[in-house]
Amino acid sequence: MRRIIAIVNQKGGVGKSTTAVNLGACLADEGHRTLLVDLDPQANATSGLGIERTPFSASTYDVLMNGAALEDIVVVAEVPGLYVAPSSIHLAGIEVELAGTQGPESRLRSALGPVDYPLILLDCPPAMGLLTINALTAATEVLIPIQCEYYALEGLKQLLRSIELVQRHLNQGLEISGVLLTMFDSRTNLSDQVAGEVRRFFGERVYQSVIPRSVRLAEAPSHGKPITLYDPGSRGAQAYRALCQEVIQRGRH
Amino acid sequence: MRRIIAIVNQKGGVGKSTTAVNLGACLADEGHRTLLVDLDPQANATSGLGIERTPFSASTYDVLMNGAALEDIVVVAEVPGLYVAPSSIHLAGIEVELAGTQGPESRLRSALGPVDYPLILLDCPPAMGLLTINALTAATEVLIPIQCEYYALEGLKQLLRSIELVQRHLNQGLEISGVLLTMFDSRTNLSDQVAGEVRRFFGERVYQSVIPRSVRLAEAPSHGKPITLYDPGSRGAQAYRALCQEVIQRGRH
Ligand SMILES: Nc1ncnc2c1ncn2[C@@H]1O[C@H](COP(=O)(O)OP(=O)(O)OP(=O)(O)O)[C@@H](O)[C@H]1O
Ligand SMILES: Nc1ncnc2c1ncn2[C@@H]1O[C@H](COP(=O)(O)OP(=O)(O)OP(=O)(O)O)[C@@H](O)[C@H]1O
Ligand SMILES: [Mg+2]
Ligand SMILES: [Mg+2]
Repeated sequence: MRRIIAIVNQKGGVGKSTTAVNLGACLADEGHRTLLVDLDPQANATSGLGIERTPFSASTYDVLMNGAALEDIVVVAEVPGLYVAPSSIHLAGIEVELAGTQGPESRLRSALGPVDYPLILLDCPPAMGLLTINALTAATEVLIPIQCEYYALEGLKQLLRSIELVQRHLNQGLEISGVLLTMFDSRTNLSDQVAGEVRRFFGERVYQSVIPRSVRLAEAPSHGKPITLYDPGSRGAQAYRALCQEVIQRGRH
Repeated sequence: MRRIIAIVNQKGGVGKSTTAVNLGACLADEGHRTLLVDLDPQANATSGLGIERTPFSASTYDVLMNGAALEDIVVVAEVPGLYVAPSSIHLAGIEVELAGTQGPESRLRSALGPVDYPLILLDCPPAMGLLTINALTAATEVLIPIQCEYYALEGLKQLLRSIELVQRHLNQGLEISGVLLTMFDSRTNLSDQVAGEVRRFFGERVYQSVIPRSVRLAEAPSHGKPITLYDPGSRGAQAYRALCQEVIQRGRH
């Protein structure tokens, strides 16, 4: 049974793309053939893996808008076993372009139908719009990255409500498989306070692995490499490898 | 001539709301009566100023959707001279609700017509959707916060293209009055590199004042206070006061 993990949080800058890229790389390193689908018009996950684009390159836009086969747009990443369905800026207009069409929220689910990867990660933009709804409709599970800062707490209730709506009307099988604490800064009380709130709110669903705030993680995308290639011995690499183990474990049940 | 400053960047988590709240507070401290309009469904600027909401409180949603008068939803902030038009989660659905109506992008401009504040700040969500387009259509100028990190550079060309489109078709008078470097971490090369790129790209338009990465800035919203009330002597407060002076200066020409 393949797993499709949507990485979702409408709050901006919480580490969605960083998690998609680095968790994807770690899963591939562990021998799990993994597809990363970039649904964010900013295409950060695409460039974070060093994939060059031109405005004319095929992307997830062609799949959602023109019915292109997902397999036809997939490219290989530098990490063996990791594949990417790149995004493009054209995705920014999709909400308006698909308004009024039949079942716009299920286009990704149909496109993923014939595709064969045991693990699929979906990177989403910072909004609860049609692209994120497509991801939640196609996914088997949701991973929620939460930055250890106050503003990030505020949107959580709303995020859970949106997920519930999708579970009720579009995808009954969807479950929240995990909540990931990111950018944890052990020198500040703020991180501890927020982490405490998140654990009270989500309990067991919070991953034990916590991603530390580390400049090496912010530097890696400028080299087009995941942290496991850019600085394999760093705290960031260790944290994402630990997360990867937990993600694999949670898939066993 | 009143100034309407849209704080825009579709990249998430770059410091839009933090800038709206703290620049607003500093402008009010300097004696400029200022209105902060929160257009982000996450309502971070609203809560960052300690304004309590219930799901039934009047908000910018009622203004854009139901034609409520903007003045009727304005509340006072704790800072004398600073007023807030609060947001609400209902804004998240506005793109779909207004699709197909006549001139949806000009609703904010009409609503701001009768309103009388010398300075108006517009906080935007992390997307180039209808809410941000409304802000760019209503604004006299744009302030672009840019986080000193690699991913934040990637969306700049697209952001400029969107602003050009608005200038051509919706708001000829709109200009980019300034670019603000945020979360600058002097201990890392990454910040220097990104700041250098931004200055090469934007030249004079980059504000001299640079906002340092400072945990006090991230703590202040959990107390519902701008930095000038939470920790007036901090580096963050000094940086936003310096920015405020530059913003006032740039308005003189
Ligand atoms: N653990 C970390 N430590 C330090 N920096 C980080 C960490 N995780 C992510 N970053 C940096 O923080 C910024 C935001 O992260 P990222 O872009 O992955 O978030 P996002 O949720 O995908 O943002 P968006 O909402 O715009 O899609 C980026 O510049 C990234 O390099
Ligand atoms: N200079 C700074 N130093 C440290 N933390 C900061 C700084 N500026 C903002 N922050 C924190 O970084 C996070 C992102 O900032 P903020 O929410 O203002 O960005 P935004 O662009 O408004 O995000 P969104 O795209 O979700 O609207 C918040 O938790 C905020 O408290
Ligand atoms: Mg992202
Ligand atoms: Mg914001």
